[in-house]
Amino acid sequence: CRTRFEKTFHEVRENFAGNNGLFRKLFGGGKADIIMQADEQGNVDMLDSGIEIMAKPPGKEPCRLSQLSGGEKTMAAVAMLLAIFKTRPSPYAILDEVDAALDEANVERFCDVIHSFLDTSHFIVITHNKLTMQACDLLYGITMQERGVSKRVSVRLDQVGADGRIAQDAID
Amino acid sequence: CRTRFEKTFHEVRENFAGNNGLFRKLFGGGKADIIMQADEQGNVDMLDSGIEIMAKPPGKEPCRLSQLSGGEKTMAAVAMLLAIFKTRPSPYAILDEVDAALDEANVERFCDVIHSFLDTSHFIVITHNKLTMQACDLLYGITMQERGVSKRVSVRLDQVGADGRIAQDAID
Amino acid sequence: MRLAKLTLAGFKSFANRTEIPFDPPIVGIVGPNGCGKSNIVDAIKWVLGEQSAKSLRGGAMMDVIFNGSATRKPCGMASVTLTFDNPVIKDNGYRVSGIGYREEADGPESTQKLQAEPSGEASDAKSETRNPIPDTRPSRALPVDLDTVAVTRQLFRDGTSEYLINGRRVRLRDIRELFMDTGIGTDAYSVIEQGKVAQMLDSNPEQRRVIFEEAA
Amino acid sequence: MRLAKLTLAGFKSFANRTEIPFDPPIVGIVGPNGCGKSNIVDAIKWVLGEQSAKSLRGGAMMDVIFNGSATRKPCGMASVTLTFDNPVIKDNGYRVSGIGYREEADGPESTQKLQAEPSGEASDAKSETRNPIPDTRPSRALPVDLDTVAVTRQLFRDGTSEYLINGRRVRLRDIRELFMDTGIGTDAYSVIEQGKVAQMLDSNPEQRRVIFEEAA
Ligand SMILES: Nc1ncnc2c1ncn2[C@@H]1O[C@H](COP(=O)(O)OP(=O)(O)OP(=O)(O)O)[C@@H](O)[C@H]1O
Ligand SMILES: Nc1ncnc2c1ncn2[C@@H]1O[C@H](COP(=O)(O)OP(=O)(O)OP(=O)(O)O)[C@@H](O)[C@H]1O
Ligand SMILES: [Mg+2]
Ligand SMILES: [Mg+2]
Repeated sequence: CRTRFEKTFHEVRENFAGNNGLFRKLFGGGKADIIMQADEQGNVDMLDSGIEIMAKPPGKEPCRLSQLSGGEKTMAAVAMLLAIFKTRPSPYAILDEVDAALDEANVERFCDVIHSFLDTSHFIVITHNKLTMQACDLLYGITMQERGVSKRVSVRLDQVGADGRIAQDAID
Repeated sequence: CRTRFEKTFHEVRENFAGNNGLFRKLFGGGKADIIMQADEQGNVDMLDSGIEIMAKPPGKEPCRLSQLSGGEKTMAAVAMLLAIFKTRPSPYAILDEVDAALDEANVERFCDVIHSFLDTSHFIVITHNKLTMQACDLLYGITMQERGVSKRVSVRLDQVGADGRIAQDAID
Repeated sequence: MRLAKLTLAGFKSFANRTEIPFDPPIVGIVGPNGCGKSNIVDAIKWVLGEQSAKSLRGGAMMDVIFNGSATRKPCGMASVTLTFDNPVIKDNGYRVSGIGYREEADGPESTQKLQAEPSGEASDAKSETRNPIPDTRPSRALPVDLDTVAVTRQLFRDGTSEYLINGRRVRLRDIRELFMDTGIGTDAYSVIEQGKVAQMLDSNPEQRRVIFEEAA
Repeated sequence: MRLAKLTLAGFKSFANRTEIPFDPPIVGIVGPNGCGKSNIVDAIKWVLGEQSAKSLRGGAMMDVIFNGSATRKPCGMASVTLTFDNPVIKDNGYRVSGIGYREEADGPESTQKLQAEPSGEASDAKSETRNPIPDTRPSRALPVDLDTVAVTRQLFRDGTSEYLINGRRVRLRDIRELFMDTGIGTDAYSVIEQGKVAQMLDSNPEQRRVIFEEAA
């Protein structure tokens, strides 16, 4: 059990914080690390210690996760999720409005990185963001034409209004 | 103390759930209510009972707050905040990316409602949403031209790129 | 192994039977606030065995059954089916320690039948399962020797609930065993719910360990 | 009474002295991720007396001082000033029970001086404050007889921290008393932090009470 955890930990760490890791890909630079917290005596116990994450966005000083901005925290969390994914692929991933706090530069990097995972996993992405919609192979619109009752329709990008509303011709 | 709380409670309830209340304004219809939770014997103690909120978006069945969608919950929370504001005005309100989960139809209603509060309070609104930016009287851009160091510039709407980036001419 | 489609009927705001195919690698779901997008995520968590009503944003498990609208009466039951493609893996030497090796016990029997079904007379093989049979089945990601595997969960207004694999009743344990070691069903890292992105890292160092442990 | 402007220096990512005027009724703040928008919200909470480093997204209070960048050294102190317009209220009969009525005690004395300052010889009035003076000042929203009130908080690397009102050192208590009953300073409903909108209502019924109590 210990060796299995240790092996996973080091793999995820490499996938997250390595030079070609997901943190640097999503932030377009910078550095990160995942550290096992030592106890008072400085000992680290693989099976018991807590896990601390340090992040250094490009051009900034290293800081704790809590000091990152809302968008930076989202990018760091997505980088961590995908680093775990790389270590233990799962057939699908569901992301529900993960891009809500991101500006467009980060949305573009987010979409690029997702594309590099498509050979092992399927992604289901719920979004209000036009750029993310463009990165999808297929779009489903969910409408409540009959109030309170959801219906699925297939939509093309040009049928999704700026306000997320589905154009009438897609519904019919 | 009891009468003061009771008075505030009823005022906020009216401002939130009344026919011209903020819930109906933000949802464009529907119904809501704020209820004091009764204990097992059915007694309500103004100074001690918890507060339950029921919401009924237009065309749907009434439900608990936790069953609302992300966007609906945001609108209900903003309605509650502004209902309290109406009862006890404060000179300023700061809203940090409150519109992140909203579709454009809700952003428009959100901006309309904020405008009806301007005679008693100042609003400081942090946003990535173009529609919300349009509703502001003045826009400040925060940039990190020098990495890691924030600088304030004044911007016009046309100088804010789709990605939240501030145009170069605004920075100089 | 791929996620093929999701079918919902009477689940939350999906009163009508609705099919959502997931053929291409990235599928986007769009629509205005409150239209039912996150209910799809809840449906996938529910069919894979989610036990907490709170984590499905409800008060009680009954809250997943369509409870009516201005123009419709409530439904009597909620039903969700998740279908996976489970093709033969070109001989990569990867053997799944499938259900075929399990000793005969109550419950998995129905799953056992799943294996034997395709070749008909295997149902007499019951006595044989006492001695683990050499696994001659072609290897697949899910330990079921079929090209598609459909997992179903149903809940009735009277409180009875059922799990089914390809139409046969099974128990929750069988669903969990079906997906063991495939990364499916554990929420820790394959589902990011709305508004919970930053929370994954906001938690304290002990909770972060859990994410790593799930992955190990 | 209106929020007039915010001045930051050495506070989080605002290494340089930065002024942000709030003249019009709705001011929007825009910019890419990580540029410093939410740091402005933290600055306003901090200057009004926020005591929890965690609620300012830091580990220790020292984390609010600019800690350097690729091209700059860390700052030695963080300073934030919030300036309010405090015009005379056209006689609407609304009297603020200002500091003028308070019995002489330690601390508020410096605030007391604030009142007396503008008319020069009033500093001899110290003996008079034993008997509450009839409040002849024109009424204003903040109990300070000045058109603008500037509240400042500073923190030095060596740990010393100061509060100032219009340049005079005061204690946190004086700041709290200055804003009593004006709705300023209580976070419960005048600041919605990033990502915390839905949390306001997600909390349990007991916590919701607190929001109402703050307002009462
Ligand atoms: N059992 C149920 N029966 C009928 N409707 C339900 C049921 N449970 C939830 N709903 C409805 O589903 C809606 C929420 O849907 P959902 O959370 O999927 O919206 P969404 O599309 O994700 O919206 P957003 O973009 O705001 O996140 C609510 O309005 C709620 O009334
Ligand atoms: N003491 C400090 N010294 C220098 N920089 C700091 C300090 N504290 C925080 N920061 C920096 O401020 C940045 C966060 O800023 P902030 O949270 O205001 O961003 P934001 O504009 O709100 O972004 P978003 O749109 O993603 O929410 C972090 O990148 C962090 O490195
Ligand atoms: Mg949603
Ligand atoms: Mg922010």
